[in-house]
Amino acid sequence: TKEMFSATYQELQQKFTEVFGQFFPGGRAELQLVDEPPAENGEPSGNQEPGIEIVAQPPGKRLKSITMLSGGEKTLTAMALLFASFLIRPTPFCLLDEIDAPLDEENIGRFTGVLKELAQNAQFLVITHNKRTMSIADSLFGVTMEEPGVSKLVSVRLGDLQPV
Amino acid sequence: TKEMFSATYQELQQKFTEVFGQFFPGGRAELQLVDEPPAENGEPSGNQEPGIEIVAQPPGKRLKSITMLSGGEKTLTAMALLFASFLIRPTPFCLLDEIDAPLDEENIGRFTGVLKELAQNAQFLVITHNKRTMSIADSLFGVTMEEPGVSKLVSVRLGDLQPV
Amino acid sequence: MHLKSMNMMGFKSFAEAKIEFPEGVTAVVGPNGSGKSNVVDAILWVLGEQSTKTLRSEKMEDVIFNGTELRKPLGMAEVSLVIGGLDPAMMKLDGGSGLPSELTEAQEMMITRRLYRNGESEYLINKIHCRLKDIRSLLLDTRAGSKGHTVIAQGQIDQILNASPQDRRELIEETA
Amino acid sequence: MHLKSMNMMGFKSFAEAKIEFPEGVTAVVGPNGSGKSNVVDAILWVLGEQSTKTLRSEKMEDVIFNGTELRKPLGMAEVSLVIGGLDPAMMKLDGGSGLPSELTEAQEMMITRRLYRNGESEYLINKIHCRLKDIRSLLLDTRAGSKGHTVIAQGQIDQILNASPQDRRELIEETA
Ligand SMILES: Nc1ncnc2c1ncn2[C@@H]1O[C@H](COP(=O)(O)OP(=O)(O)OP(=O)(O)O)[C@@H](O)[C@H]1O
Ligand SMILES: Nc1ncnc2c1ncn2[C@@H]1O[C@H](COP(=O)(O)OP(=O)(O)OP(=O)(O)O)[C@@H](O)[C@H]1O
Ligand SMILES: [Mg+2]
Ligand SMILES: [Mg+2]
Repeated sequence: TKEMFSATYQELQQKFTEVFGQFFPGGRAELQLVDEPPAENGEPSGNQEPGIEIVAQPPGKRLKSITMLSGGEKTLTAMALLFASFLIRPTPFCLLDEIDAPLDEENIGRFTGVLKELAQNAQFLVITHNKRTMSIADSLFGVTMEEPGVSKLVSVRLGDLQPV
Repeated sequence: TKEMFSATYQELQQKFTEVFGQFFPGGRAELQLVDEPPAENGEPSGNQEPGIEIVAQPPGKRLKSITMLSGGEKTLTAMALLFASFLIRPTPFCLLDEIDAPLDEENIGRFTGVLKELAQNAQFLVITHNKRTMSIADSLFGVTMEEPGVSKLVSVRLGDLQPV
Repeated sequence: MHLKSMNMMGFKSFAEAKIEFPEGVTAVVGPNGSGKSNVVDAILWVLGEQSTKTLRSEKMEDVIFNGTELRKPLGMAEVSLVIGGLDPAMMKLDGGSGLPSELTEAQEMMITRRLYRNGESEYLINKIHCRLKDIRSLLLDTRAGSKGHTVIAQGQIDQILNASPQDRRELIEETA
Repeated sequence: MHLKSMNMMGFKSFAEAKIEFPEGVTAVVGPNGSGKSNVVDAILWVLGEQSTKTLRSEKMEDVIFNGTELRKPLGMAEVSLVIGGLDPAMMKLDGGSGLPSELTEAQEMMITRRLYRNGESEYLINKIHCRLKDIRSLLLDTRAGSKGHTVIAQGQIDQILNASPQDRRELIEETA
């Protein structure tokens, strides 16, 4: 229903701006409702509902659009939106598969900071190759293939992992 | 011309199998020429030339197709094909932008091993966040934004980088 | 509501394995190709996932353990997920499913999905056969089924940024 | 043939910067958003790249330094790339370009590309105006222009695996 969407939208907008500020201190981001441009032939698109545009500005920069963000900046912006939507409609668990891959050390720190906050009320399963992300986890389990082609689960302590 | 393609194809096939063997010791890979399947309506596709199928089998596994490879296995297989084509038609320089992102420590070691071999006759510019990849480089340069939004280039020694 | 444990038999590279799910943040680690993303696929599958593309397969039978150089392929894949901390008042099983009412009093529930090589599939709640619809309606009340931000598959995080404004609206509505 | 140095003025986030290219493997490092991929874009651009999508832009003017909170946008982007170790016998400049013949005796060459906000663009070889065609034909002889496996942009490594068999053939022919 229309009222429901606009209430959710307002909440999401607010949380998105908040989490983005935690990932990009001094930066600014918001969502904008945009009407769909008429098709090439001038026909109105027929879609009554407006779409959602994302504006994200890392600190000190003057970007024209999110297509100019770097690989890591894009991932961090997408995470801010993901975590914002989790904050307004929490689910009991969340599975994240190597979402930290493009991030540098500093941004891994920011990502894991917010992650720890969210994990107070939900289970987070985070697949990662990054030692820093592993180091903040409450528990760790390993997947191995001692027998080629057959996966086994083993419990792992952080100390077990070979040093970089 | 047709003869040229088939000569290149044979060379590529051989090098691909070789480099794949270095990345996946005990594994096996090959290229296959496949005719394009007729379109849904039974019309033969107008395309005279066969396409190229990739078969890749990590050691001990019995995969039905490359879609079942993991994220890291896919990247390593794509790299094997890339390096094979570099070996048969070398170019003076090669730019690789964070291609090591999905790899685990062991595979980073295999990737950098082959990279060092290839870099004997060409310049390789490798953008990376991985300390192990940095450690094998002949030289290092850093890109920073001391002034927000304005990039500068600085020369970096490996020791300068903050420890993990 | 929380995930308690999961038992996988013949699902992708897991011939037979069991996981206990702790609270808080759990890091899943291991070499490339060892089976980490297959754990995510197992959770999606037992919760009713129908898209083969999401499960990185060409057809649904590709999720059944396909064998190795030393082992034969298996004839069936089975995943059972135990969900704990349920609030019985929340569980509105629709009368039509014929599932026994004590299900609605339980604190815990086990959801099972099976697939045979011949394409036949089965769904069970606490070992009692049911329909996918029953599992879906159970999950709806616990918000465990909602896809929106529950699962981010490998390489998919930038999807929402690259989507069109219209598609983003739909993705966000799914969350609402 | 090898890359010797590159000078960037007003290209993306580089208001003004110069790089010397060493031999062997050079690792380029730096925080997210600092400008590493922009270096790759600069090399592609000066070698004649025409696709805005490959340059992560909506229109070609987006490559011109757009300013920051403290600096004004610039009116022009200019990149000059010095290529060394050329074999004069290899360089077959086509007579029609009117470029002086001593160009073909040089060991080194500087290629320059400029773009103004009004959309006008210029190409130069050793500071002498020329056409893109001239740069392309020069590069053809040194194989520096061949796209195939020379540049793998961020996130693109799996392209060749995900492509259709027909597209793979074309990608491989480009290399031949
Ligand atoms: N039906 C099946 N039977 C047997 N093995 C399978 C089946 N489906 C997939 N696999 C195996 O699972 C492996 C991929 O596992 P997965 O994608 O979970 O790896 P991963 O641990 O996520 O690795 P990465 O770190 O590279 O992402 C493949 O190598 C494949 O051999
Ligand atoms: N025309 C322009 N004017 C000014 N700045 C620009 C312009 N085009 C792009 N940028 C800036 O360049 C930055 C992106 O740089 P780049 O993609 O090279 O980062 P990166 O170092 O590769 O980061 P990552 O490690 O995240 O991939 C953007 O944040 C944007 O501000
Ligand atoms: Mg994976
Ligand atoms: Mg980059």
